[in-house]
Amino acid sequence: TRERFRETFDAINERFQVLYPRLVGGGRGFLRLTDENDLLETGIDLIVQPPGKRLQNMTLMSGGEKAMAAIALIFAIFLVKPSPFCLLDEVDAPLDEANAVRFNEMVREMSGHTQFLVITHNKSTMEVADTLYGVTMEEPGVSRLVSVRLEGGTAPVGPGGSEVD
Amino acid sequence: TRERFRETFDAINERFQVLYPRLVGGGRGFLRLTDENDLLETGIDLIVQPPGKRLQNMTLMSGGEKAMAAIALIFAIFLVKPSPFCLLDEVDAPLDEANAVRFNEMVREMSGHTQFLVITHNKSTMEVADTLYGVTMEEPGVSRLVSVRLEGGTAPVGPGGSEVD
Amino acid sequence: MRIDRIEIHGFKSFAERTVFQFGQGVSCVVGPNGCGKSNVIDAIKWGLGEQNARQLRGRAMEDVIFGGSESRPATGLAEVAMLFDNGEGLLGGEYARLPQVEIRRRLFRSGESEYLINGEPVRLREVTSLFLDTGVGTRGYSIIEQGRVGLIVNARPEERRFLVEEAA
Amino acid sequence: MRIDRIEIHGFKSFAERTVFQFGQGVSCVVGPNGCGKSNVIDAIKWGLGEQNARQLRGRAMEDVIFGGSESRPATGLAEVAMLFDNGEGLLGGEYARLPQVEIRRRLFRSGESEYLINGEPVRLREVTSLFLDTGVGTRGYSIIEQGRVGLIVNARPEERRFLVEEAA
Ligand SMILES: Nc1ncnc2c1ncn2[C@@H]1O[C@H](COP(=O)(O)OP(=O)(O)OP(=O)(O)O)[C@@H](O)[C@H]1O
Ligand SMILES: Nc1ncnc2c1ncn2[C@@H]1O[C@H](COP(=O)(O)OP(=O)(O)OP(=O)(O)O)[C@@H](O)[C@H]1O
Ligand SMILES: [Mg+2]
Ligand SMILES: [Mg+2]
Repeated sequence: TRERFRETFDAINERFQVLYPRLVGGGRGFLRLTDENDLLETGIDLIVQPPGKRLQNMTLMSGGEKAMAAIALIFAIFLVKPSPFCLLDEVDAPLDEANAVRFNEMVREMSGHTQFLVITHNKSTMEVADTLYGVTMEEPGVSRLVSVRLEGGTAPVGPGGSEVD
Repeated sequence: TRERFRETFDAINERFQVLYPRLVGGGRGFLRLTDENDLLETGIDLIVQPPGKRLQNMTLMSGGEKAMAAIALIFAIFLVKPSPFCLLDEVDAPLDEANAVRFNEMVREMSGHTQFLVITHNKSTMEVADTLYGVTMEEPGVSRLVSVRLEGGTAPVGPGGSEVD
Repeated sequence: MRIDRIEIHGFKSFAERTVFQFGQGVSCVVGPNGCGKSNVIDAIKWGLGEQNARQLRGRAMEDVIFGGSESRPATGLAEVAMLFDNGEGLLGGEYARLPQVEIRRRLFRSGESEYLINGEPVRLREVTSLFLDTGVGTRGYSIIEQGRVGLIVNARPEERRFLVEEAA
Repeated sequence: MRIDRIEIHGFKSFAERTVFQFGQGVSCVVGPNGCGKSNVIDAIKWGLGEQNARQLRGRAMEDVIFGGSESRPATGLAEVAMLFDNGEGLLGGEYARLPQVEIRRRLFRSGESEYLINGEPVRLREVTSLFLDTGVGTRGYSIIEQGRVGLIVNARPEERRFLVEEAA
């Protein structure tokens, strides 16, 4: 319904305008309907201004800048329609160190209310984890859980993935 | 023309069958026409078998495995239709350390005949470079070349990008 | 409502029964390309009742059963179990008073399918209705698959409206 | 035939005249997100004569002229020059005997466009014909843009035929 779309759009837009600057360390961003008069068909534009740069449409932006805007949008929608857990598969792949650090800080903040499971190749993301699960394929084609590192130590894992004392 | 498509396809397929195992450290891969009888409309399937795993279609494979297959295909086409230079923008983004190392070895090998310009965030890729160009935006929105590291040393760069003695 | 534990057996590359025990805070899964990390995400989606094989990178649902490797034959069964902490009673209905609820799903190569809640055979709809109003599900923004950020980045304005519609 | 040198001025984020001097071996460009690395690739494509703004992430060709920042006004001109080593005589025609050939492209905000080879004003077609039979060009597999690997990965079999057609 038009009502519900408008309400949801406004709620997401509100969150996005707070999250985007926090995620990229400044600047501003907002969503804009391509057609205010046709709520059933309108598209949605993403307009952002990275810190110190000029306001622009997404197209000219860099790979990492686009990813940060998309992540801010995903988190904005997630906070409007929360779930007890959030699974992220390599969303930090295009991010440089500064952006990855801010991304991880936001995940830490949100982890107070949400259970996060994050898949990553990024060293700085691994560092903010409370528990680290290492998966390998020593035998090709067969996955195994080989280590669980809890804050402060690594617990070797026996067959079947259960911790070994 | 059908002739030319067939010849080019076969040449690329031949290269791909050599490049793929070299790139992923084993296994095998090949291209297959979806319709042998209709060379004007046929699609092309990519069938690969990572080392120790089973032969399978691309869909179930991992992000990094798919990227490696695509890179092998790109290099196969490049070698069939070579150019004096090759510009790669963050193609190593989804690769883990082992795959990145093999990718960089292949770039090094090909660099005998081809001038490579590689954009990357990956530390191991930076290590195989003969010359490293650092770009920054100290002044937001304005790019500058700030350092050129040649094998064995870093040359600071003055305004305008010219080397400073 | 947290996931306390996930058990994966015969699902995709997890030929051996593998248990992920979750604690407090942020969990991170790491490992080389192709080792099975995204398969863990697929296992969770599948365990929650995902019916579309393409959402699991497969072409038919049978694709999720371990298909063998160079040195090992295929298995005949895929199984995923998830144990939920239900301290807040968010998982309602007859389970509202239970401190933990376990859902388990099996798929046999014959095509036969089983769903169990706390060991009791149930229908798929009972699994999905268990999660009604909890925000848990296979759609929405609680599961961001590998490459999804790229899709959102490249979406045209008309495609992006879908993101809002799903949340509405 | 190597690129010896690239000069970028007023093109995208390169508000200041910037020179990349290339040596032997593999060159690597590094820096934080959004600092201008992919813009260097766009500059090379544009210098070679790219006519489609969308191939440069723009919507109109005017988008490649430095558009200003919070602290600096837009410029009125974008310019890219590339100096090629022509030791093998691959760049033919009247330039075949020259050890180096420089191509330069300018775009004014008025819409006026200039192409120069070794300082001589020429038409676009003379720039493109310079590279005929050298393998150099904006299409093909010598330039792999950010995200292109992902597109190839996700291409359907019918779309992939295009890869072979381009090379044929
Ligand atoms: N039914 C199946 N039987 C056996 N192996 C399977 C099955 N389905 C998928 N696989 C294998 O699982 C592997 C993919 O695993 P996954 O996508 O989890 O990797 P990943 O750890 O996420 O890697 P990346 O870091 O590259 O994303 C592939 O090698 C694929 O062949
Ligand atoms: N005409 C223009 N005027 C000013 N700035 C521009 C112009 N065109 C593009 N830019 C800016 O250039 C930046 C993008 O640069 P580029 O794509 O080269 O980044 P990058 O170094 O490749 O980053 P990443 O590592 O994230 O891919 C954007 O911030 C964009 O706003
Ligand atoms: Mg993965
Ligand atoms: Mg880039």
